[in-house]
Amino acid sequence: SAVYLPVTPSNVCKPRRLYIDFRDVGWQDWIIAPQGYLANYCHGECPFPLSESLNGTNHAILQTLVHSLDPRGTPQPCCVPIRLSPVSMLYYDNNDNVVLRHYQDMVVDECGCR
Amino acid sequence: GTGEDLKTQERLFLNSLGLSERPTPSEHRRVPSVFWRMLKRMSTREMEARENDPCMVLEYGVRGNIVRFVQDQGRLLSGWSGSCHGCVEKHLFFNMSVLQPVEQLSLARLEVQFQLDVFRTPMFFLGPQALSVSVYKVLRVTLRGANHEANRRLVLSKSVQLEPQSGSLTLDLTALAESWRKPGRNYGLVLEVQPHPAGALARDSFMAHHPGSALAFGTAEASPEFQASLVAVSLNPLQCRTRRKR
Repeated sequence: SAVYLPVTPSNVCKPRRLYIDFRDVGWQDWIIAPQGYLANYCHGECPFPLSESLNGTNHAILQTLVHSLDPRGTPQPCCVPIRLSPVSMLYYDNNDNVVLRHYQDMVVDECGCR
Repeated sequence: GTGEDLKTQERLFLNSLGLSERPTPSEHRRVPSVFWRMLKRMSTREMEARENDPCMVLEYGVRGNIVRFVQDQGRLLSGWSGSCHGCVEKHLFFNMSVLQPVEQLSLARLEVQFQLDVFRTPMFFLGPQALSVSVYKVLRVTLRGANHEANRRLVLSKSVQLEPQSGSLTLDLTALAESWRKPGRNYGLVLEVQPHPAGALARDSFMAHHPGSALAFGTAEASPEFQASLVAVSLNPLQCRTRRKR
């Protein structure tokens, strides 16, 4: 029989707020702008049964099913970013040139169980 | 151990951003206003329209995800009173090896900003003035130097109006800058600036009527300062894919 462990909504996989301040990583001398940005991260459980809101793949749905039968042998699917958005940064490079660069996949918009 | 791990992680991340190591700028150089405008526009667009092509640089009308303001590393070849008689020659050198091999160069635009030093310029030069500007590609460097005629080829020659004390020149150098990316092929440019003949006539007329002015000013030439830079737009196709609708 399946082992069903209730998960409170706050523990469910979803984007969590994370503001990265470039000063915290010591990059303030070469990054001109922005000084930081809202990067976010994914955290939480992917419990059985996977609901629509958890954006699970077919594989993840089956993995949660197997996990519920064998929690020690098979882990839950991972809570990971499934939609990210870009950020543009202005900085000095290794030759003192000013560079404006567009970076993809810098901000977590949506998480899912994969 | 943890410190080393942090350094390794940082290096991996910086590499993915196209940097060999953490930059340590020697001085905080000026950021052109167009870069601030682009940053603001990109940030707004990122918020509004993630589905569109994010790698179009609207300000220059080309595709790219990297815009560089490449600093000139050249040197003055001849000043106003030097060998080129009433003109200034400067060797311009832009280090194009800062572009990674994977990057596709979309645009390279030379921008030269002229400005008259009002404290060192005779009064009759402070009205609208024209300068003759010539740009030469340096083909090779021999003992005779980059500014020797045999070592260079004319790329452009035109007049630049200083209104009222400043003026600018822009020149598309995309093809040339692409050739500079090959190892050992970048000898740079020579920029030659001289007062327009009409300005020289006005100067001679002024000097005829005010013979003491040259002594008063030290020199009777208009002596515009100029700064050259290269705006390079490039595309890293690995870091700039168009998002497809699911």
